[in-house]
Amino acid sequence: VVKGKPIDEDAFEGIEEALILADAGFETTEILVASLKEKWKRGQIKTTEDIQTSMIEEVEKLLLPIERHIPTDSKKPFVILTIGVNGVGKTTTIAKLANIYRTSKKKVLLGACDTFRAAAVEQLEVWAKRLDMDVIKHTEGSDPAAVAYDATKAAKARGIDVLILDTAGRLHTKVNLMEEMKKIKRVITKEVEGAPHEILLIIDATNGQNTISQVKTFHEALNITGIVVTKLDGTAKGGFILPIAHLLKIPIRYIGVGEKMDDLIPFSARDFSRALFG
Amino acid sequence: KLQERLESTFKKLKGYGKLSETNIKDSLREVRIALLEADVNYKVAKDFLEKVKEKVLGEDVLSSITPGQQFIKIVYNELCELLGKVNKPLDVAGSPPVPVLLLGLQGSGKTTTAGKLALLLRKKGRKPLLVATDVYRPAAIDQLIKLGAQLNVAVFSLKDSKDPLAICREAKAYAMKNGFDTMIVDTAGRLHIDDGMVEEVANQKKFLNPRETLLIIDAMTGQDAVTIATAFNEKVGIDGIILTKLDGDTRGGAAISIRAVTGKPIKFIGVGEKLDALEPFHPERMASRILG
Ligand SMILES: Nc1nc2c(ncn2[C@@H]2O[C@H](COP(=O)(O)OP(=O)(O)OP(=O)(O)O)[C@@H](O)[C@H]2O)c(=O)[nH]1
Ligand SMILES: Nc1nc2c(ncn2[C@@H]2O[C@H](COP(=O)(O)OP(=O)(O)OP(=O)(O)O)[C@@H](O)[C@H]2O)c(=O)[nH]1
Ligand SMILES: [Mg+2]
Ligand SMILES: [Mg+2]
Repeated sequence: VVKGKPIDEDAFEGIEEALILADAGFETTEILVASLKEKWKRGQIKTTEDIQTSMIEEVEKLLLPIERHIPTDSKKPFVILTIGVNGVGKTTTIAKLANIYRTSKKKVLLGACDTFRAAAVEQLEVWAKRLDMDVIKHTEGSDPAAVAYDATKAAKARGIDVLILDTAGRLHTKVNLMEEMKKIKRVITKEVEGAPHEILLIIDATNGQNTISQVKTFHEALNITGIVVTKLDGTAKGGFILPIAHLLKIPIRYIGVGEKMDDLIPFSARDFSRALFG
Repeated sequence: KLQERLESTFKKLKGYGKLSETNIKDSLREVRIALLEADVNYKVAKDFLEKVKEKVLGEDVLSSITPGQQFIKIVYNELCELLGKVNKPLDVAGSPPVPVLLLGLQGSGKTTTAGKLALLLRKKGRKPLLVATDVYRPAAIDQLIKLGAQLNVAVFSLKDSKDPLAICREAKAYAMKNGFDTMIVDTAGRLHIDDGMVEEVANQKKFLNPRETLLIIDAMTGQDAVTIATAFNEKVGIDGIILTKLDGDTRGGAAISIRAVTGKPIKFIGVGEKLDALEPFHPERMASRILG
């Protein structure tokens, strides 16, 4: 978008291209570009520079309501159930989140409920060792709900502040795996009333429109309370959070920006909207 | 569905005789929306639709009883053409041990796919060696070792090495000494914009001189597929692609984008977490899936 020039059709195509390339999706892009054209017709924006400014403002306004942090001071143990499709960064995000809680002097316990994937428990154990935290685990192939039960019980017994549970990656289209997740949730609720207090969905910034399908399906099945968008240190922009904000209004808690323990930062509507068009 | 939407746009064109640039606009727009919703890259979709426009204007679509269906058939055929008409199998020709190198972004499914390829080769009567060169991810080597154990396939690893190139060297020597005819080299996930890591895998490739360097990419990948595939192809060089996690409901438009910008064949698709969940790529099935 060339700065300061009077607006023409090409300018709108430029913003349309930017939004689509950012994975905002066709529908949301249409809505945003249409509102921009309205502003232009009403003389509220005059130059191509106005387009960029107006778009950033509009997106920030859209995202501000979902810029909400996890309320971990509300309950003890505060139970976080981490879910998401395969390979998005659940296990790594748990380590990063545990690190944040450890830094604010909270007692954290981890639960290795991925009893399916090869070396999933070992992976979480390596992180736990680095964090100097315990992991509740069972043998490979055991019932993940049983691990969740033991971990929740242990969290109560040990006076833990935050319990974070890792689960196996699962495609939202696999009915039996979604049923397994519902069972894990029920087992936790039976053990601690109101738990899990945070059902945290991890999504990958490199994914496209399928992310919307993931969020909708997981939300319908489990009632998600928070989202983390990972791998924003790549070139993908994660624009799908625009339709998520617009349609589902689920809070974005953090964004993942790397593979190290410190690479998790609180979601900022302002920073995100700027990065989208930057 | 796309077919229904196209039938309705063509209903409006009844009696117009031949298709022209102007009256084809709506139909092309409908296809464009379908492609973008399927994650086909913005620019790739644009170029693709230009090709479709030429083909459609050259044919007498309106004289058909079902012009919408005719139109879709042209789009479908163009997609199949772009995706590669002939399935290209895994190339493991050459003097043993034949190296196959896997690379890709974090979490794309490389380690699991390495196991799947090992099973495929073992079933074909070959003696593959899995090589673990991901020295970064916690328990990555354990993961590959466990997969090898499940398959009864040998895994080469150096637990205390932090040097993927050194692991490759020792693995090759080990393979030659012990009669392995194929080496499937798993690598760490890396960003295409991480120069150090890109250089690392390029050096591994230089040493190994693989018969196949395969880009493992998640079928859910969005618009970024173009940037990713171009970067890896230009900076490292790839011979083929494996598209993973197609057992979900992603439309998989990334396949189109990647084919368009690299011209490299999609050799396999991953359709599950189990080690037998690897299938040869079929362009017609992918084309139908993308069109929804
Ligand atoms: N660049 C980058 N890589 C990440 C980020 N988060 C996770 N990863 C990497 O992504 C890969 C997958 O991470 P995992 O934590 O194993 O993902 P997962 O969702 O637990 O995977 P499954 O349990 O197999 O479903 C690893 O290589 C991580 O280091 C991120 O924010 N940025
Ligand atoms: N449903 C499904 N899951 C898959 C497929 N391929 C791999 N996975 C899963 O995706 C997740 C990531 O797979 P990995 O093999 O660990 O991915 P990776 O590329 O080696 O990850 P990094 O080494 O961290 O870069 C695991 O949960 C796998 O089981 C597939 O075709 N379908
Ligand atoms: Mg995991
Ligand atoms: Mg791996």
